[in-house]
Amino acid sequence: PQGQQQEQQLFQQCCNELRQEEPDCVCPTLKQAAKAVRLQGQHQPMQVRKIYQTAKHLPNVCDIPQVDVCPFNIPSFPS
Amino acid sequence: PIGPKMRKCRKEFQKEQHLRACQQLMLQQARQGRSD
Repeated sequence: PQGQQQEQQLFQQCCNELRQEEPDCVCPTLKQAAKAVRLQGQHQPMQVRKIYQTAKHLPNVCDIPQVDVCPFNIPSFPS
Repeated sequence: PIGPKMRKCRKEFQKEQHLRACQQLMLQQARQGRSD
């Protein structure tokens, strides 16, 4: 399906972007990126959590050398 | 206060608009309710 193909392309592009980063900058820039996404529109608390969860695990999913799961916190919201 | 290393990373991010595809991916997965 087109949606899956598009997502796969995005994923590959994202991993390429991360590989161009200095290892020290991967997690800080991912955190910045997650914050930028959060501020781009109104999101439900669960969506904000997903944004940060995705950002946190991207280095691991993309198999970025010297970086695994980013140590930054996922925002929590009162239930 | 942020150290020089973090300042450099932040500058790189702002200057190059890095991780644009990653931002789109995060947004897409959040909208779909997925985290992997």
